[in-house]
Amino acid sequence: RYIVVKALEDGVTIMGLTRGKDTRSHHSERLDAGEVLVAQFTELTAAIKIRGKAEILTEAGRVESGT
Amino acid sequence: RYIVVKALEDGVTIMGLTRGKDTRSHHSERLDAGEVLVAQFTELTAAIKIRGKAEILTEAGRVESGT
Amino acid sequence: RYIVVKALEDGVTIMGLTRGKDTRSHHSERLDAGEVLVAQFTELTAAIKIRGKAEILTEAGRVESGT
Amino acid sequence: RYIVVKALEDGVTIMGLTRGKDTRSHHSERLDAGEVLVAQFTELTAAIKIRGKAEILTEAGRVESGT
Amino acid sequence: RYIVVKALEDGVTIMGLTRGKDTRSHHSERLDAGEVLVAQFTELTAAIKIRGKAEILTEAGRVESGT
Amino acid sequence: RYIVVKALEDGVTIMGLTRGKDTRSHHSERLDAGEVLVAQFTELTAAIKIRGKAEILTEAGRVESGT
Amino acid sequence: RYIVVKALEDGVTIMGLTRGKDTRSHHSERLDAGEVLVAQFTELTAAIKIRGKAEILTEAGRVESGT
Amino acid sequence: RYIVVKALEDGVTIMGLTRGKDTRSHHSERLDAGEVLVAQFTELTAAIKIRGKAEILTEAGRVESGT
Amino acid sequence: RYIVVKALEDGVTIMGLTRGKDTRSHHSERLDAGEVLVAQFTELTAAIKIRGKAEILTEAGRVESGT
Amino acid sequence: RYIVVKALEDGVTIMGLTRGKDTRSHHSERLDAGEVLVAQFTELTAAIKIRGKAEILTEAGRVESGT
Amino acid sequence: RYIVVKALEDGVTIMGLTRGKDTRSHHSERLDAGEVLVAQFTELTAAIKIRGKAEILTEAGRVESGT
Ligand SMILES: N[C@@H](Cc1c[nH]c2ccccc12)C(=O)O
Ligand SMILES: N[C@@H](Cc1c[nH]c2ccccc12)C(=O)O
Ligand SMILES: N[C@@H](Cc1c[nH]c2ccccc12)C(=O)O
Ligand SMILES: N[C@@H](Cc1c[nH]c2ccccc12)C(=O)O
Ligand SMILES: N[C@@H](Cc1c[nH]c2ccccc12)C(=O)O
Ligand SMILES: N[C@@H](Cc1c[nH]c2ccccc12)C(=O)O
Ligand SMILES: N[C@@H](Cc1c[nH]c2ccccc12)C(=O)O
Ligand SMILES: N[C@@H](Cc1c[nH]c2ccccc12)C(=O)O
Ligand SMILES: N[C@@H](Cc1c[nH]c2ccccc12)C(=O)O
Ligand SMILES: N[C@@H](Cc1c[nH]c2ccccc12)C(=O)O
Ligand SMILES: N[C@@H](Cc1c[nH]c2ccccc12)C(=O)O
Repeated sequence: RYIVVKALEDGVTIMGLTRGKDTRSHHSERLDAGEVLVAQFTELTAAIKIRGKAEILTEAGRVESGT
Repeated sequence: RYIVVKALEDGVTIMGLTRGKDTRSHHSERLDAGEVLVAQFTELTAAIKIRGKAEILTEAGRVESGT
Repeated sequence: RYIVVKALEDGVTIMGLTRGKDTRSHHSERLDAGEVLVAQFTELTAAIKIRGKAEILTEAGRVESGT
Repeated sequence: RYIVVKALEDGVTIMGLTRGKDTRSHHSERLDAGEVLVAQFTELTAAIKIRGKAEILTEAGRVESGT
Repeated sequence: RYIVVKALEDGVTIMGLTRGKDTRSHHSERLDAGEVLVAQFTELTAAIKIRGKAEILTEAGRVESGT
Repeated sequence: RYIVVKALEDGVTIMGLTRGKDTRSHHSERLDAGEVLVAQFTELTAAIKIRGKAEILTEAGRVESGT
Repeated sequence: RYIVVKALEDGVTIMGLTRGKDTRSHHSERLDAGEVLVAQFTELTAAIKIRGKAEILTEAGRVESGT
Repeated sequence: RYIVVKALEDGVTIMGLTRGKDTRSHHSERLDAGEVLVAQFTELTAAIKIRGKAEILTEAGRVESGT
Repeated sequence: RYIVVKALEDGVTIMGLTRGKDTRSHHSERLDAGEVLVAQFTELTAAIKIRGKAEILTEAGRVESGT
Repeated sequence: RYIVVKALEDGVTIMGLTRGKDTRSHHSERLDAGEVLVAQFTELTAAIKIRGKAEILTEAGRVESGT
Repeated sequence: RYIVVKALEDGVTIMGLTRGKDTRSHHSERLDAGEVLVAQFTELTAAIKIRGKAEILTEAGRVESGT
């Protein structure tokens, strides 16, 4: 299962949070305006946090962050 | 399976509650206005509690917390 | 599989009832007005009882408790 | 798989009937008006009997008991 | 998989018929008017027979018995 | 997987035909007007034959026998 | 997976054709007008041939044979 | 998975083509006008060829051969 | 999973291309106008190429080749 | 899972890109106008690249390349 | 599961990001205007980043990058 994130401004960050006893950010991907990341949930990533203005598509529906 | 939480104000908290005999919060993620967390249910997390004003999308439907 | 409970008043309680030969409450989560709990069925929890005024979303449909 | 029962009066009873050669009630949960029980079928529970006025949601549809 | 039976009169009977070489009734559940039984197919029960006036919901559709 | 048979007259018969090299009737269930049988396909039953006037619901659609 | 055959005249025949290197009829079920057969595909039966006037329901759609 | 073939004229042929390194016809079933064959894909049959005027229903849609 | 090919002219060819390191045609089936082939993907066939005027139905949709 | 490619001009190329640490083209299939290729994802092919004017049908939707 | 990317300008880049503890680009595929890439998630690729003007189809919906 994955989510789709399209940055609507520069410097959008998408953080992968770890699976297991610890919940920390293992990676932060930066997107500039117009860039798209399609990111899965994995053995490593159990939660995904998005900062900045972006359009986010998921199987549960669509939201806009940063608004 | 995951849920989508978009904070509609600062200081929204998303608590992961433990799976098993004990039900305690193992992690509390803070979101400020506009930030989005997409969070799975996992081996560790069997319930998720949201405080503050937020839009929540799930496969069972959409609710707004804090209203 | 999970259910979504949004408290519409203070002091809503969500009790997890045990799986197996015994049916007792192993945990009672309190929600105040506006708080949301998304709770799975688990190895431990085979039934969930809700008291108080709340909106409840499930895959079988939506009900309001306490009314 | 679960069912959702919302009591529409006091003293609604939800009986879990045993799986296997014997069909007896292993537990009877009482609900007062407005309370909701979301109950799974389990290793122990192969049938569920509801007495009293209640709204019942299942994947096969919705019925009202006690009317 | 289960069926939902709501009795529309007193003395509705729901018989579980055995799985395997023999087809006999292993249990007969009586429902009075307004009572609801939600019953699964199981290792023991391969057919279910309903007598009396009742509303029956299944995944294949809805019928009324006793009419 | 199951089918639903509602007898529309007395003396409707539902025959279970055996699975395997032989195709014979291992059981014949009689239904009188208004009675309902919900019958699964099983290790034993690979075909079901219905005689008499009855409403039959299946996942492939609905037919009326005896007309 | 099964098909539903309702005979619209006397002497409709439903032949089960064998699975494997050989394709021969292992059984021919006769239906008279109004009789219904609900027949599965099995370890033995890999094709089903219908002769005579009948309504046939399958998951791929509905046809009428003998017309 | 199966297909449904209804012959619209005499002498329709349905050939089962073999699975594996070789692709040859292992069986040719003849249908006369109005006859119906419901045929599965199997360990032996990986392709099915139809000659003559027939209505063919499959999960991918419906076509008419011989026209 | 299979596709359905109905030839709209004589001499339509359906080539099965091999699975694995090599991609060559292991079989070419010729269809004349009106003939239909329903062909699976298999251990041997990982791609299917169609030449000539034909109607092609797949789960992804319908196309016409040779136009 | 497969995709459907119909060439709308001569010399359309469909390249299979390898699965694993290396991403190179292991095969390039040429299609002339009107020809159709239905191609699976496999142990070998983890990405497919299309050059030239073609109609492409996938489970995610339809696009036209070369425009 | 895969995504579909159609380049709407020259020099669109599609980067595969690695699965596991490290998140780096293991491959960058360049597309020129009109070219289409259909790319799976794999043992190696857990996220896909797109730069440049492109139409992107996924099971979660459609977005346009570079706008
Ligand atoms: N480390 C946590 C990450 C997580 C997933 N879902 C959550 C919901 C709330 C808080 C943390 C989480 C886990 O594996 O479960
Ligand atoms: N520790 C509990 C957490 C939980 C899940 N669903 C619940 C419903 C009610 C109360 C607690 C819970 C469990 O594993 O089951
Ligand atoms: N301990 C019971 C809990 C339960 C689930 N569903 C029920 C329905 C009715 C009564 C009790 C239950 C069980 O494991 O089955
Ligand atoms: N003990 C029975 C309970 C049951 C399930 N479905 C039923 C239908 C009718 C009567 C009894 C039942 C069983 O395991 O099967
Ligand atoms: N003992 C039978 C019960 C049964 C199921 N479906 C039926 C249909 C017709 C007659 C009997 C049955 C069996 O296991 O198969
Ligand atoms: N004994 C047969 C019963 C059967 C199932 N489907 C059929 C269709 C036609 C004739 C017989 C059958 C079998 O196991 O397969
Ligand atoms: N014996 C054949 C029966 C069959 C199934 N589908 C067919 C299609 C055409 C001809 C024969 C068949 C087999 O096992 O495959
Ligand atoms: N023997 C071939 C039969 C086949 C299936 N699909 C095809 C498509 C084209 C040509 C042949 C085939 C195989 O097992 O794969
Ligand atoms: N031999 C190739 C066949 C193939 C399938 N899909 C493709 C797409 C493009 C080119 C070749 C292919 C394979 O097994 O994967
Ligand atoms: N070799 C790569 C091929 C690939 C699949 N999806 C991709 C997306 C981007 C770049 C390369 C790819 C892999 O196995 O994963
Ligand atoms: N290496 C990461 C790649 C990844 C997937 N989803 C992500 C979301 C955010 C950041 C990184 C990722 C992983 O395996 O999980």
